[in-house]
Amino acid sequence: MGKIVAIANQKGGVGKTTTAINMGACLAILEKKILLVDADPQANSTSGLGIETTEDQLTIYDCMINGVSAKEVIIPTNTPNLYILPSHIDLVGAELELVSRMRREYTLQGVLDKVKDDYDYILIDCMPSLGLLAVNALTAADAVIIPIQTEIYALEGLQKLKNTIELVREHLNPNLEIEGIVMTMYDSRLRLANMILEEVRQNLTDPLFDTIIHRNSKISESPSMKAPVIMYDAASTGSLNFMQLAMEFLKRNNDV
Amino acid sequence: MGKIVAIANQKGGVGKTTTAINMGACLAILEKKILLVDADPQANSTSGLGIETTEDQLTIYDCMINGVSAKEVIIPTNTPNLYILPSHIDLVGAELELVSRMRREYTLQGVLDKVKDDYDYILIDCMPSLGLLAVNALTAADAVIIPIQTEIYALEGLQKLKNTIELVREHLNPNLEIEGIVMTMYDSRLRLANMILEEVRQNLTDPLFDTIIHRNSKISESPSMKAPVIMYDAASTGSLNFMQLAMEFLKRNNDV
Ligand SMILES: Nc1ncnc2c1ncn2[C@@H]1O[C@H](COP(=O)(O)OP(=O)(O)OP(=O)(O)O)[C@@H](O)[C@H]1O
Ligand SMILES: Nc1ncnc2c1ncn2[C@@H]1O[C@H](COP(=O)(O)OP(=O)(O)OP(=O)(O)O)[C@@H](O)[C@H]1O
Ligand SMILES: [Mg+2]
Ligand SMILES: [Mg+2]
Repeated sequence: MGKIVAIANQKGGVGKTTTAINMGACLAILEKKILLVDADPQANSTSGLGIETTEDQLTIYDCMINGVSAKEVIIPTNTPNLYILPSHIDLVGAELELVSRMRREYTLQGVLDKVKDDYDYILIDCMPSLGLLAVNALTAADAVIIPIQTEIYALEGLQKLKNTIELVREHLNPNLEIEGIVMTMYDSRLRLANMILEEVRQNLTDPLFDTIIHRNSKISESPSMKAPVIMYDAASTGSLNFMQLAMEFLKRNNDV
Repeated sequence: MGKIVAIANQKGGVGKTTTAINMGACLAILEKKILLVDADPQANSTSGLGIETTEDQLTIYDCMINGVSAKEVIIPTNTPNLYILPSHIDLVGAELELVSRMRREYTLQGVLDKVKDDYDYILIDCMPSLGLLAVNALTAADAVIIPIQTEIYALEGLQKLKNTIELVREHLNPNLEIEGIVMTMYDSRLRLANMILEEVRQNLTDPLFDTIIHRNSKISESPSMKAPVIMYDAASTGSLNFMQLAMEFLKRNNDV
């Protein structure tokens, strides 16, 4: 019974896509069957795994707006056990097209219900917003992972995201819980980074993953190689960090 | 006659807010009267300049949805000559509320028309999206500055943004032009950063600012001091880079 986890934060550039691709790939290496849902019109999860969206390639847009079954759209990636429901820039239009539909917030949940049992875990890479597409992802999810980079704006945005999660829990998806906060792009030499990390550890009540993702050049290079960092440079700090994160995630889900 | 410049890129975390606040502050130090419009529900430009949005503080939401005049909402900042039209998380709702309005794309243009002549330059800090709010900013603007960090996803996103700019130029705002691309968070020690910089210099036909904004810890610390970097640490590389950028911008506009 696949657990659906949304990887969300309306703050831009905090490492949502990087966490989705690399935690997903490490879980796949650990023999879990993983579906990565790219719910961002930028389609960075799609391009970061080397998927070219040609004219006739169906995408998540077709599932959400034209009712195409996800089974017809999902494709394998170069990483064994890792599959993707690809995205496309057309998804920008989906928010406006969904507005007047009935049960518009449940559209993505309806799409994923049909494939949920085919995977161990489904990870949704969210766009940097709290609009209708992001609400769709939170409504479809069982839990949320919140990447936060060790920067001021990323920390400030957390409360707004938690307010939205609470609203979704009250009105749309009572089972939604916070799986955990993941600190990303951490550079131990920076005073600000250590200040933020301390603030998060001391003051936040939300579950916090022990694993910290350090800033690592192999991580930022890997999308140009169209591969997760574990496939690009398995010996790098980045690969080690994400493998630790995947193991910790499985432990928290009693699935090791 | 105030020139309106949108600072836009749908890729998250590329330095839109940092460019808006710091280029704005440096232009203000150079005795230009500057209005910073925070068109992002995250309200990072607002909080980064130390503006607390209390319950009774009016924001851009009130201008766009309730027809309140911008003159009543604009407030000064701690930096002389720098004023702000503050934002609030409620702006998330504005996209859905605008959908069924007539001439919905021209809403922000209507708001700014009334104050345009009070400022030398108006900078719009855009949210990381190509949706209705971002289209409003591009429709209201005379020109666009596109911050790009030296990363793969930021480069990939450029073509999608240019497509949207072209659509806005054809259907909504024929005068819209690209003021220039600004490279941000550049770290000369990283192979990837140099590769991206080379790619931009060789292959892009768009105007590119000579000034490069280097990664600099004072820049990322300054929002916690509620001040632009020029007011926080005037001797830092960050302050120098943004002062150079402001000077270059004025030269391009024959306004030195
Ligand atoms: N640990 C890391 N070390 C180095 N670079 C990183 C790391 N994590 C992410 N990056 C880089 O930082 C940038 C932002 O990360 P990413 O695109 O994953 O964030 P995002 O939250 O998905 O952004 P968006 O809000 O646009 O969807 C990317 O260029 C990525 O390659
Ligand atoms: N030159 C720089 N050196 C160091 N840190 C920087 C620099 N420019 C931006 N930052 C930091 O990087 C993060 C992202 O920048 P910023 O928030 O300005 O991007 P943005 O494009 O406005 O993001 P969003 O898409 O969420 O609106 C911020 O925490 C900021 O402090
Ligand atoms: Mg992303
Ligand atoms: Mg911003």
